[in-house]
Amino acid sequence: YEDPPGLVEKTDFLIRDWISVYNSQPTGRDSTKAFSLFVHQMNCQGILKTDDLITRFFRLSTQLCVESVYRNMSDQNLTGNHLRVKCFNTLDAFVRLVALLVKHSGDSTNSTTKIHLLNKVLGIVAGCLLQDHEQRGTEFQQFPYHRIFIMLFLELNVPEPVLETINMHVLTAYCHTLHILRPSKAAGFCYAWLELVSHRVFMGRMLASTPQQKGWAMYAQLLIDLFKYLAPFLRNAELAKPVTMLYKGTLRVLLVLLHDFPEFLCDYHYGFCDVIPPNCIQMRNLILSAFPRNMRLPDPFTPNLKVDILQEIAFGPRVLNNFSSMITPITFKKDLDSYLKLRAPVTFLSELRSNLQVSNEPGMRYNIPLMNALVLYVGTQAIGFIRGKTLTPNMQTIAHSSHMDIFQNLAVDLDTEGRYLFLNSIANQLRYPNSHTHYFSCTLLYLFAEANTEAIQEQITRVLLERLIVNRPHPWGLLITFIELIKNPNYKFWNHEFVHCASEIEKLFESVARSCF
Amino acid sequence: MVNDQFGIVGLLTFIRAAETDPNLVSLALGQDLTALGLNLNSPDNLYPTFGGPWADQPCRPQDLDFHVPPEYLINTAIRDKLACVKLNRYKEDLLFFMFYNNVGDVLQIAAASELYSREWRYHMEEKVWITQVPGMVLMEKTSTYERGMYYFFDVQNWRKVAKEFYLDYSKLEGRPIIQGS
Amino acid sequence: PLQKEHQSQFQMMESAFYHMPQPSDSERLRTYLPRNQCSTPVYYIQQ
Repeated sequence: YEDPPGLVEKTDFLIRDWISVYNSQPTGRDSTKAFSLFVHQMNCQGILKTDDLITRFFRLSTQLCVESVYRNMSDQNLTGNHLRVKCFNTLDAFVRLVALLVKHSGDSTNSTTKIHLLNKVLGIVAGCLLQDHEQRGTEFQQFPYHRIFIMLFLELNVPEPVLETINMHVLTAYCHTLHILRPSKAAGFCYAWLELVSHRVFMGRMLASTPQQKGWAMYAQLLIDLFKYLAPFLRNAELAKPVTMLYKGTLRVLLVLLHDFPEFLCDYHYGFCDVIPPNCIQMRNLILSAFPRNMRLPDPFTPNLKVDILQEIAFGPRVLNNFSSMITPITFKKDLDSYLKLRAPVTFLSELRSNLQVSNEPGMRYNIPLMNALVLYVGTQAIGFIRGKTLTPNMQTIAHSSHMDIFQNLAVDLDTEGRYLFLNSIANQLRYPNSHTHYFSCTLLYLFAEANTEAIQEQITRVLLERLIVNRPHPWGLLITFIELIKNPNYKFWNHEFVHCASEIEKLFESVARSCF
Repeated sequence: MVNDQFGIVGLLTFIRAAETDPNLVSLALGQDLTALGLNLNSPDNLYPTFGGPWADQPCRPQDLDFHVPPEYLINTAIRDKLACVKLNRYKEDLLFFMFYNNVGDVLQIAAASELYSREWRYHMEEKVWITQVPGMVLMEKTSTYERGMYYFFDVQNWRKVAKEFYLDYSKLEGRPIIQGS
Repeated sequence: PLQKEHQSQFQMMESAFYHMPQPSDSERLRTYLPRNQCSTPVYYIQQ
């Protein structure tokens, strides 16, 4: 609603004054002296009188700075470096003012006012961005907002005591803002957004220097925002250039995470696999290939590798998200638990498919997150059940159980699309050596051996093969499962028609077999 | 066999498409992730020098912001009061510093050009700077090569080291040219 | 098939694609020795 009369002019005057003061400092960019004079000026102009006026001041100054950038960008005489330097002088001055106000607001021990002001400013800039994005449409420019956010982040992450004490709040405020500005809300800001999320200082703070991995869950949420945005575009085979650019940028970020923070990917892969489209095979493989840095993986091609006796197989991976709560509706979960316990109600099995076909995602026939959660829940229950009988999961102990009833029912009863997604849910558990990898590897091989139609065996082969023919990396659990399938004569793998259906397919199997033997 | 896209035939369709239209299968067959400009075998963490999602090489040393007191930062107001960069006034070790710490930048070529004018030559294969040892007699000299004692600049120990070289003139870089600005 | 909202998202992304962020956008402004990238000879030190 309307600003008080004269506020726009006052703000315009103050901001211009600050920018010229900031850029004319004779002693470099140390503007703390100029800052105290300026705050006095703001006070005289009554800007600091109420929270409402401060909010209006920041909105108006953000708009004025952004407007000046749009004007510069439309100036034909300003191009390349000159254009950017001119814009930076305005934007960096505004950022410096915000940073100093955040640092010096309230007394040095009182973080609340600082964080309150930072959240306010970030919210205002985000609001201006979304409004600008809405109003300008394809004329929208990410540049000024990108500069404001990154320079303010760098200013607030310099190693100064007053900032170190509020750093977790600064990171949280930024994650909230970046979630508000996620690509599905501001697609025109998506490249700057990914650049902010993957900036070396931001990544370092969120994933490395913040104690007890307190930044990990927020960072995972930002990546899920990105995957959710990319999913519809990646589900189509042909990638347009803008999508390829964002997709390739995402691969680079995931490679840095795989190299520097593999445990982060190990912990959060569940949520990522819920939103990454099934045809994004390499990106999913990249995430599933992560393994703890202190673990040494036995070479999957070791002749007669005895996976059952690896000591890591006895331990379950860390599971952070509450996947059992994702099994809805509650009646379905109750029937599931009842069936697992009592193998009743028998109708549970026949209703499985219809429960899995309830999807609120337009264009999706199956509820993939529910499928993933169900598979993981039944599998972990099975491991507990087998262990409860002081046995260890293997090809014998996993059979003839309510858990395997469910898996076999899904393999038999689902249509080809549903079965493909179901088998993908299992294959997503084939990672580094742990009890889940081992159990689900045995399950996949068991379903192959006990299949009552060749179609099931063909689709198990399809799901494994498409993950193997893609460029590296390949998860360890995937390799050991496929090697067992083609090496162990009990599965009569090479007798199947689908193995010899075309020369390319035959050659593929033989090349994989050669690298095994 | 399964006759829709969820069986082996579905995969075969992708594999065959790869021959005709690789862009169609960029997701299904993936790409060489070692060619995205990240040194995946690096023993050190990659994130501190990560150039960003669009960069196909890590940050160079001069690209990494380091926190310095604001007084050290130069703004436009005093920029013009400071002397310009004049490479012909700098000693050799500063020129070498600029050459090795401004990779991919105009400064690297400018420093190379100044070293060239001071009779240093860049060996394009050995990737080292070489200059003649004053007063040292050449052991061999022909129209295509010469052999003798020379100084080369040892980056690891940051000093000139005398060493015998067989110098094939075709391996020495000509005068570096600074294009554009 | 892409939903309507995806089409409009794609349009916004496509226009942003033609104004990609520059490396210097995420770096402090260097007034004295600004980043001045150029293609140096491949035989020069690159790292």
